[in-house]
Amino acid sequence: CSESDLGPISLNWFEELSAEAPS
Amino acid sequence: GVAEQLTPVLLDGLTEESLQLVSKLKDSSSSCAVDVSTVWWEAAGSKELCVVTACESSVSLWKPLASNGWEKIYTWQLREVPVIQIVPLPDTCNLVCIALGDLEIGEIRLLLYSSENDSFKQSLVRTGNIKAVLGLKDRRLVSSSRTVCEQQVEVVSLSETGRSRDGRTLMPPEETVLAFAEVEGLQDALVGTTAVNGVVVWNLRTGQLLKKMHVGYSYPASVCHQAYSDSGLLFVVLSHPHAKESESCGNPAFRVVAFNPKTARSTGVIFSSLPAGHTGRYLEGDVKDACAAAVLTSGAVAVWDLLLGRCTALLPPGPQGDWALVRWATTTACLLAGQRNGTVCLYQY
Repeated sequence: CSESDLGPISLNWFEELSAEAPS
Repeated sequence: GVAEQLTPVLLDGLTEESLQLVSKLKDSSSSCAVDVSTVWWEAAGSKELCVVTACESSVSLWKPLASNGWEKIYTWQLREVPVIQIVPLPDTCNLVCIALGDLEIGEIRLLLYSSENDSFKQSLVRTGNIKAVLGLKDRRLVSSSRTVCEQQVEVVSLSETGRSRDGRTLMPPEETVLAFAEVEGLQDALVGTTAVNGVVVWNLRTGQLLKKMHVGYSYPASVCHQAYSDSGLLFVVLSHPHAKESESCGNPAFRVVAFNPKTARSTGVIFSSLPAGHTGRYLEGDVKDACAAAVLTSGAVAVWDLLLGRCTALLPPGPQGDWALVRWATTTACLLAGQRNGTVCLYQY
């Protein structure tokens, strides 16, 4: 699958989403 | 109650050499087998991989014998509420977890041996309208339960003696969570699938709900079995009990879907369907590492390599009837296939 299908990919998605999500 | 001797068999067609019968056990007291699993059990200084069989009113623990047979060590009686499933607890010893209920899970119990008073015991872990339960690493249990107004998703830690210690609540999505899967390569992540075909991601350490993503409408009632995090993507193994057959990918029992958790976009990566000429839809199954196994409506068991999307073994219905259950043992080297009459066959894969 290419990046264009899925949008920009981040290797640190888990940490980034944890920083953004309400706690 | 003692198992039969091993009878090696060769299976037809594509199955040759990939599955080999190692041993067989038959619970003669079982009226209707509901589940089978394995558990590490330590007694008198020796730790062995034992088989657990469950029927509606009892759960039995079987120890391997030197002769490739099986001996029943103990049977826990559960007469008040029917057993629905065994909940495997990875990396645990001397602990069996079961879910009980009528149409849906009403309680979760632990079955164990207490050295304090030298007896086999059972203890209640939780009750409620439980929709999904999964045993996690480090002797933890996650479950979702629902009342009319709200959903609760809870992680409970279990002690060696089975008593539950402090629990943590995970932030629930609005939709009912119907299945959970741990994420390989990401220790603190947990995924779930919901009643409206969504995939949700939690941070197990903080309890945060990180993302809600949609699987798509082509595959309703998708159930997650396993997830892997790699190269910034979340690969989720889904089974599709209600998938429609298509010309391009046949009748997929399992599908690996790649999600980008940052954008919630997804794409199907690999479809695991039956080879041409074989029919049958997914009924129930189990996934371990990159291996998937399922019982099909045809009464056969099929095994797939999920990375290749290729069916690697097919076990036709036995002489005594259709297969009803299929589970991986603690490794994918061993597959357990069960029939409703209580017969369990162990295959080397």
